[in-house]
Amino acid sequence: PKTGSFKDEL
Amino acid sequence: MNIFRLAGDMTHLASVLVLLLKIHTIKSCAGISLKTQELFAIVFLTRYLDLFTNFISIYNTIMKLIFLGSSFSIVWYIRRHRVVRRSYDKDQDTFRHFFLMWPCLILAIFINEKFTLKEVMWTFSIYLEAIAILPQLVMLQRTRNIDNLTGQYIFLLGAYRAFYILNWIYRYFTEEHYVHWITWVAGVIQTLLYGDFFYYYFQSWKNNVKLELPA
Repeated sequence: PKTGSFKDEL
Repeated sequence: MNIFRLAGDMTHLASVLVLLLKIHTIKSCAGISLKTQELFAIVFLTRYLDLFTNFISIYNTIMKLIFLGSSFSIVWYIRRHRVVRRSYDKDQDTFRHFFLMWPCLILAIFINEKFTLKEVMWTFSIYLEAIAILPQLVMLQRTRNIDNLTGQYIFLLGAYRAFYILNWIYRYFTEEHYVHWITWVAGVIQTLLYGDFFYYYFQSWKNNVKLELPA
């Protein structure tokens, strides 16, 4: 899985 | 950003505003768990370490600042405000909340996507958020009689979680298929914790009676 791709959520 | 994510963020924002409204205008934090509020403050602090280094959008930055500012001011109100702190039911709020942090930290050290300080802290915040509501739920269970604003606050928090799950389902089908086990598992556990509360909330709403949890 790509790291940090959910970092655009709060 | 999809509609579910936006709805999730807005219900999250609304929950914070409802709580601040209760505290600020009624000058009361009756029924609110300080332990849960402290955990939320720690959640935001450890999750938004990249606030000034990783820019995503104006929207993201502003929302992060709102969540950080509101969570710390709520804690301040309950602990320090000379009127508000008198309404705090300390005897009902006895959960050993800092003990919840250790398993989350250990889990974050071992199960993360990348072993860096920022990434481990971010993962820690995800785990901690999943269980941060527990002291509040225990307190609800004890006081049983729940005023409207407290009930709405918890309902909106639960709605925020439910919308985030819909958001992940939507993202799974519309974006490239990256698997996000950490956020998904923690998020589903967190949402399930609200299940019981939701049940009684809807019952009281349907029957038009005051929300009261069974002993």
